[in-house]
Amino acid sequence: GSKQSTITKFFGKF
Amino acid sequence: MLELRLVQGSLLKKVLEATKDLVTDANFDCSATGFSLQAMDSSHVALVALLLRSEGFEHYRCDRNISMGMNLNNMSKMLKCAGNDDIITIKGDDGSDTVTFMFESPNQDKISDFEMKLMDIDSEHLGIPEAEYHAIVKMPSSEFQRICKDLSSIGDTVVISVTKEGVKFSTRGDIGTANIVCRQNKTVDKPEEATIIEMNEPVSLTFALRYLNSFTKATPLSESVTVSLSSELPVVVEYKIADMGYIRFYLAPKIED
Repeated sequence: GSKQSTITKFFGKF
Repeated sequence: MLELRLVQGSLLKKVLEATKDLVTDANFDCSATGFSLQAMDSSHVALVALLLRSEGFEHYRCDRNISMGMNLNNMSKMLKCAGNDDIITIKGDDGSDTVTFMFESPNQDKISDFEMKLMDIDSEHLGIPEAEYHAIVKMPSSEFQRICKDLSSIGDTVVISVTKEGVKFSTRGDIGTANIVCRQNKTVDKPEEATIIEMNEPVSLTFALRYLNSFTKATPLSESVTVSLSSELPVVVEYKIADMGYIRFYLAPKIED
């Protein structure tokens, strides 16, 4: 199965 | 003091229609560059980034950088009261907890102002790195909307694959499977009708159709859409806003366990 990733996994906090 | 006069007020109405279902509350940032917004949906799966450059406004006064927290549903309610041909002016005062939207009819015979309460929003601003994308597909926005809508009646997720053959959108569900292949097509009457595929290397990613369908609410903003894909990066779905900027949607991929 596949799992939904999140934006914060890719883009760091500013 | 903030005063932004947008002759093509319908653009702001369309921006709200494109974002209000994805994001509930957001900070609009105003600086010398322009009027912008960056916000994630509540589950942090999608991110919207909007830029309306200052040059695109007929009058743009922003004395100092200001961030205004707004409930997008409430903002949409107010902007729906503006006519499609109305000029919209956004006004704000330093330290004020309200923003005013002024609507002027094209022949100046009706002028309305709506004052909306602002809210304090603790939002995290994310740094979006410049990325080299494996493939960039430009296609008519109506076509992309149609594909996302059609596939969501079959399945919940779409696999977007770009190869030398073109871009393939695939889904599967309880009733069966579907594959739609779009090939590059530059031989069209108008440039916005073209499908252009730039591929550095083949790429294939899986996304939730629910979000892509939500992004296509921006279709009225632009005749064409650009979909940028890179393995294991969020896809970027960009609608250019004529002469002003863009609205970009980022969607995190589904990843194999």
